[in-house]
Amino acid sequence: MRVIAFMNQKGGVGKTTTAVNVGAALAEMGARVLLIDLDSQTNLTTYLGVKPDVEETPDVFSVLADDLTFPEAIVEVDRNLHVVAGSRDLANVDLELADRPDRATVLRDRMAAGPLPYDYIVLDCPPSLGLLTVNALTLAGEVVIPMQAHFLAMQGMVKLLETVRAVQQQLNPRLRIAGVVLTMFDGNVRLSNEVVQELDRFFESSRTAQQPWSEAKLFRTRVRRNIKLTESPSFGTSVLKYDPLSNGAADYRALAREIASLRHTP
Amino acid sequence: MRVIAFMNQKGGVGKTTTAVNVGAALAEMGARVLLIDLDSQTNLTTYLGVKPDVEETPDVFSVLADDLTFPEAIVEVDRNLHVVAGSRDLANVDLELADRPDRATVLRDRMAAGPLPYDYIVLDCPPSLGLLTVNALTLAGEVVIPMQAHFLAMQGMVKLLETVRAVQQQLNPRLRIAGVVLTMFDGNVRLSNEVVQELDRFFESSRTAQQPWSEAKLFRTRVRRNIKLTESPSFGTSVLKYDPLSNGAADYRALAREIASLRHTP
Ligand SMILES: Nc1ncnc2c1ncn2[C@@H]1O[C@H](COP(=O)(O)OP(=O)(O)OP(=O)(O)O)[C@@H](O)[C@H]1O
Ligand SMILES: Nc1ncnc2c1ncn2[C@@H]1O[C@H](COP(=O)(O)OP(=O)(O)OP(=O)(O)O)[C@@H](O)[C@H]1O
Ligand SMILES: [Mg+2]
Ligand SMILES: [Mg+2]
Repeated sequence: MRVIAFMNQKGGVGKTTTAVNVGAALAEMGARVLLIDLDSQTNLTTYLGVKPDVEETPDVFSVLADDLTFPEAIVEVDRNLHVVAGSRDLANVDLELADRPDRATVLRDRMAAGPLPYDYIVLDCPPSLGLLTVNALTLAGEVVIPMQAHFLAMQGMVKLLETVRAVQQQLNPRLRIAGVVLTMFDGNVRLSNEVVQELDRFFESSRTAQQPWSEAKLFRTRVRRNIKLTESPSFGTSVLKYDPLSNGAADYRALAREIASLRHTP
Repeated sequence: MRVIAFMNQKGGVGKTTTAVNVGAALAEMGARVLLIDLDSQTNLTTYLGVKPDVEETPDVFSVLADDLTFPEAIVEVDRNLHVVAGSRDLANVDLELADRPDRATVLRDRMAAGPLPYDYIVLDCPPSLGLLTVNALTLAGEVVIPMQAHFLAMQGMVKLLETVRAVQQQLNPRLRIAGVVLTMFDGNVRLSNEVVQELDRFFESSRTAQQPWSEAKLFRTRVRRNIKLTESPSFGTSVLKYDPLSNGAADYRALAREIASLRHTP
């Protein structure tokens, strides 16, 4: 089973859009996929047509802070595609768990209580490096970083890498960065190609270092800007079902194939 | 003096880009403007060419948590345009201030220590509804909400309005929502015009209610998607100086005029 966290503290870079559509593409390929929404905005939950913050929808906060088990929190949204919903309570996790010694590993501990029959677990993180993202990194084996090819987006890379390294060293030695995927990409823009070169140089230069990103790369697939990706959430379904022939569907199928073919330590 | 908070917990909607360029446009019009970076990503600080997290740059965290005064934290970046830098420590504010009874008003209390000679104070908020955003709302008289005309972006409106109302009722009775500004706007997209109608309907229907958004509106200015806005941060200056004739510069000058002409209670 592979556990992949889609994280980046920079807001609006396409974490949720990538987690949903990569998850859906892996499920389409026949893999059993569980998506977990760790963001109090509950965008992943809504994206897939599940109603957050209502009585009938179990959520991950109840698993972390109360006695709900993971199997009780799972909702099926499509063949091979299951979801654990987020909730607005997640915004209080940093304060709720502040005094607990296991605050950084509670997600992993609750998951360990009963192994789940999935090939992939996909974690959508909030735009921050707080306790929920740390919990995602403690559970995950791999990190995928959605990023826009913009100057402001590159600024946050150092802090992101430091956070991943700190979790790897203190909490989760198997944690690795699989790579960066450029989203809303426009190849005609000079700045975009400068960012590509800078990222390629950075990953090449880290090959010899013993860091969680030594095997990381820039994914060959660039996800192009595509209006269908902004529309599909309003239909409660991935872009693969909303518009199977769109650029968005093609790019996320290609990215899922790249991720599926990565060599990984189980 | 007017204090305006640019906030929206949805990530990547253009909070920083709007705060910087509206601030710069107001300064260009002759107003004395202070920008405060309340985001641990320090994007506003970097956008204006100030180096965050170094010895020689004072920052707002030191004002909030230590003994630095506001006047000591101010850096001049242009005629009429001053900045108080952010820092990575801001990420720990929720935990650092958790036990303090004044944790929601510490920004306002520190500001009250010495009146500052500005016509506008502009606050850039992080993508969350945590303690820093609450502090911004406690100090501010007005809120401007940058928003993309996307389905996922609209989802968060209810929580955003609830947070503003809670702060108005418990901490800051003068707080008002000035309006929503649509960013990265593309008028050719059907979804965009549906969002415009929905927001117009919502604000019209709230006219009679006694809510902090009863006088709010959708700003007439829509900020168009413009590549110059993604490039100007890498030159450490607002788009007004980087490319004065661009759509980005034109839209932000128009928005600043709209904001300047709003009737407001001092
Ligand atoms: N390739 C794309 N083309 C066009 N629009 C996109 C694309 N990817 C994402 N979007 C849109 O951009 C916005 C931001 O994407 P998304 O919400 O997935 O980012 P995020 O990183 O999860 O944001 P947050 O930081 O708030 O969690 C959304 O409105 C989404 O519909
Ligand atoms: N009108 C625009 N046209 C094109 N690009 C834009 C526009 N406004 C903002 N951007 C780009 O979109 C990205 C997000 O903008 P920005 O960082 O200002 O959003 P934010 O809401 O402050 O993000 P965060 O939630 O991370 O604080 C940036 O890379 C910025 O350069
Ligand atoms: Mg998201
Ligand atoms: Mg910002």
